[in-house]
Amino acid sequence: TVGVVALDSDGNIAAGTSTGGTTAKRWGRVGDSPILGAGTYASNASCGVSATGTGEYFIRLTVASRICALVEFQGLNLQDASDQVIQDELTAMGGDGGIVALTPSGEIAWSYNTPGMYRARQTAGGDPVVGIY
Amino acid sequence: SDWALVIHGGAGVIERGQMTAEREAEYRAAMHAALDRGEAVLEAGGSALDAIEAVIHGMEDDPLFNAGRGAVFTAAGRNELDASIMDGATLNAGAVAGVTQVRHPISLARAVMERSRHVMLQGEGAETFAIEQGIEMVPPAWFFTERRWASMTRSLERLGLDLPERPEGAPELQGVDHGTLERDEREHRFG
Repeated sequence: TVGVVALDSDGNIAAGTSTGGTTAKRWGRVGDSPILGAGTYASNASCGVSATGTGEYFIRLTVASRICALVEFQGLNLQDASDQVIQDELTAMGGDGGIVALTPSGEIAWSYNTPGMYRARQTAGGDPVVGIY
Repeated sequence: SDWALVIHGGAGVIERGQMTAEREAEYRAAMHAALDRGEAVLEAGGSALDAIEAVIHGMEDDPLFNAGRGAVFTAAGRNELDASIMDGATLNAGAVAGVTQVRHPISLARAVMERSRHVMLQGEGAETFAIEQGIEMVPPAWFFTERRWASMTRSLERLGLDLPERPEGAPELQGVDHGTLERDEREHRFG
């Protein structure tokens, strides 16, 4: 799965996710990537999120929109909201995976409970950051 | 201009020491290239939606990632692709599921968002819409990679399920390094 959240110079957030699903899946299984609110969400009122992981858990928790709701309605900062959902709630359910997220103010977060996630970030005038582990 | 970009290329049991230096370098280069594509759009004043599409196009064409070319196979021996996109300015959104012949599913998701009354299209109907909208179509074999095929056959053997026929148009059978395959399966455990 791959995903991106972008903030443009007009202050607009967008998020996108694309995937091939899971190896040897059957019965027309659909994961979280195409499910808005679970694997992908964006709102200029809060943040944008793209997810990767075992989709069934992300669907049950509506992970992407849940993180944005914590930012919008509870005033959490983006990293705290992301960690609450991924490190606490998702992990407690037995789910695994991670997210990348971004707010209209340019705050960036990622959170994952797997040993690694391919991830990268950059801001205007800043240096690129790439991580794997 | 103030812009920002954050990208993921999947999560899994990726542990330092289990990945070869060559493979790690490939992934780091691919992630830097993805940032470069997004930066090019955003630095020029392009929209966040255009940046999303530009970044994901390259990743959908890169066999390193489980999206587009390089996607994993279903038990039926097909590559079934899903994508979604959402515009935070309007809360408009588009998504597609289970498409097999669309080179860039993210662009089809955007077309659903911008050129239909709907949010989510799936399967054959989504592909009919793609053709009507002039979205680039490719034969299913475009997405074929030997390592994903081998990974799928290993999974089916473990499950005791029948193996599907090799897809029409797939290249001649190539050898795969099963040690590398095991690493791949850990690195991309999740869809």
